[in-house]
Parts: sequence; C-alpha cells; structure tokens
Amino acid sequence: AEDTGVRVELNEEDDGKKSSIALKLWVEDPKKLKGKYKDTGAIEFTFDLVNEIPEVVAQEMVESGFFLDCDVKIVGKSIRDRVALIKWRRERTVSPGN
Amino acid sequence: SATAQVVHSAGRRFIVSPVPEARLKEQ
Repeated sequence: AEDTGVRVELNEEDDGKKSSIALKLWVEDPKKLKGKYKDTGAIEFTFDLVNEIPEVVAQEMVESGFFLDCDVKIVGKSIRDRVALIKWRRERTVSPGN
Repeated sequence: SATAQVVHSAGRRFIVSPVPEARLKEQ
C-alpha cells in the first residue's frame, strides 16, 4: 500500500470470522499530512469490516479532534488500505472446499 | 497509564495510547 504517513495495524489477532476488528492507527510521518498534526499517540478503535466505511471513521476522528479536516482523505485511505489487506488475507485463508 | 478515551458522538470509542517505540519509523 502507498505510504501515506499514517500507519494502521491490527490491534488483535484476526480469527478470520469476526466482522468487527480492533485496529490501531498512528502517524509515522507528520510531514505527509496537510494540516498541523498534534501528536496524540496511537488511536485504538474497532472497525466493522462488513458494515462500516473507512472514510466515515476518518471523519469521526476529525470531529473528535485527532486530525484536521484537510487530512480526512489521507486518514480514510490509510484505513481503507489496511481493511482491504485484511479482507484479502481472509479470502486467501478460506479453507478449500468451503 | 497514558491511555485516554474519547467517545465520539456517533458512539464510537477511541482509545489513545502511546505509539510502540519499535513501530516508530526510523528518522
């Protein structure tokens, strides 16, 4: 995935079944953000892989004061990339015959 | 502990914690 300067990682082991999964997001490179970034640390949250939209969560982070509105796209893309990877891994690990 | 909780009006809970040092990008 593209290096957005915002890192999103799994915050729990993925059992491949749960739709809601714990993620952790933090800024690795503040220079890649458009707005001034206040170093708050890592943000832990849960994300529903089936029913939620990464950009909506990014917007909630903006409204909660973690990021400025001008960075909502970069945060949303970072979450989207990680979610896509998790879904791709799940598809690959579906046991044959299922 | 350095953790803090922020609950968004939509009901989502964000927990702020320190970034693991090993995961910080090398400068």
